[in-house]
Amino acid sequence: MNIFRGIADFSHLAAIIILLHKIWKSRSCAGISGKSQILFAIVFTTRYLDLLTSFISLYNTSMKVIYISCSYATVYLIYMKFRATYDGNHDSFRVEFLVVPVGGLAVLINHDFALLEILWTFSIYLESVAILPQLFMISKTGEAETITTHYLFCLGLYRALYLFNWIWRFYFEGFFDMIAIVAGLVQTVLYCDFFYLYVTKVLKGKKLSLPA
Amino acid sequence: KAKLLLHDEL
Repeated sequence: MNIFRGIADFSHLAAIIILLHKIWKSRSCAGISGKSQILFAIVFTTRYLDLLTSFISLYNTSMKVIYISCSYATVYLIYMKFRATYDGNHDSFRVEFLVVPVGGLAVLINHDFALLEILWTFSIYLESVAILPQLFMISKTGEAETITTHYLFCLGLYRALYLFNWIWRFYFEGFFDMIAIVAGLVQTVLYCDFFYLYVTKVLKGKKLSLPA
Repeated sequence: KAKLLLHDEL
């Protein structure tokens, strides 16, 4: 573990909690893409199947359980409890255009042609594009609630910090995982436009609205 | 290459 990964995991956990809390407190999922949340639930489910096969540390196991349970709770709130507030018209990204190519790529490019490893690879590739329905929805509605922008900032920051974690681990441990690094780069690049708007608008107290 | 890959990151 290193400082970058520590802060990154904290930022990721914060994002997940911020979103769950926002939906629960406001009893509304307006402006939230249910499709992205379903993709994240799939990402965690396919990535953390090793909960059943290997134990790394109490931290590792507990964080995985927290991520999985919070993501399913979020999906439940969006599609069941507060489904009346779900804005399906603006959450119209065709996720099959993400899942199918990502699935194919995971079968073609992976570290080991074993089921758990292919699922892990699928999860890594899927996570890099899972936020697209949410970003697409914001571009369609033309705005985002401030709490949603904080959620997105923490979510984007987490994988950006993982990039530094991988630099650290390469330098100090000689460890690197090309699949995770390339996917992490793609994932972080997809947030760049949002990061710019977040820093130039939200941090100045303005509301995030498009076109800028 | 039946590498048993242990992914230690979240």
